[in-house]
Amino acid sequence: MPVFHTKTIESILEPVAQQVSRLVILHEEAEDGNAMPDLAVPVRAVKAAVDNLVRVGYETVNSSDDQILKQDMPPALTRVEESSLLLLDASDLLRADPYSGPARKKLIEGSRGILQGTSALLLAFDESEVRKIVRVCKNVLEYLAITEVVDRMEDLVTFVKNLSPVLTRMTKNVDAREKELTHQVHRDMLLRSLEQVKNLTPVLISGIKIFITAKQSGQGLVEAQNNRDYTVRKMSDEIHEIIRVLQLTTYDEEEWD
Amino acid sequence: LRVGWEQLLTAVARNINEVENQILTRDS
Repeated sequence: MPVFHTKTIESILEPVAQQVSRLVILHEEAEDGNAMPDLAVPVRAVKAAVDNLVRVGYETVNSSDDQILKQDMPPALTRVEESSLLLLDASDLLRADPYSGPARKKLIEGSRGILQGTSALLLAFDESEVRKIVRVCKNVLEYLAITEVVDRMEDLVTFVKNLSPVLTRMTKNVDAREKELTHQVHRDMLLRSLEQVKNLTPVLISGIKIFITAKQSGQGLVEAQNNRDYTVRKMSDEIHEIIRVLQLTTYDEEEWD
Repeated sequence: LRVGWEQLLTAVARNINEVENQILTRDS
């Protein structure tokens, strides 16, 4: 049984995936079986849905600035489109001969192809969503990298003012993503790292404050700087871990066990 | 088997519509 890594993809694909598998088995068992019904009406419905999807898909490809999405979507759309033509062929063949073997084969291939094509489309979209979240995470990393130039209280105020919205956005996005994942181990990893980042944020602010004070007084500067840098490193490590886990889509068998 | 194919194709059409909705939602 296929395993889908997000709840949305699972909810859309799993019912159809199950039916396709079931029908493939039935088809194989009933190779010389009964006459097939006229499937013109449901096949036309599929074709109409595919035509809409292909139109929307290409509009998205044309308007997107995500180069990888632009590259991944067209083959998936072609797969869906070609598969719907197989269904049309099958429907025509069945009308002429309700016992047609090639028609059954085309039905199976067409249904399977649509499932694979829509699956590839959803995955391409999902990966594009992940890239958006990763960009937000990298934005936070960029802010953390400039911590060392914050050496006056006015700079700290600006730093906090700029960092806060990016951090909030990252937290919101990663939180939402965590809820979407079907793999509990990955969810837990994201939550743990996110919690760390949340806990370390006030530590970082106070670390910078102590560093600024130490710089002004000339006392304990090295220690203050080390503490600040340590917190920055810890936060950066956790964000790198978030980025790594966000990009995981395959499952480690041992983790599943 | 008869009912199976009609059901499947109906499910496939619904599935395609859902994929389209996903794309439209995420694209907005």
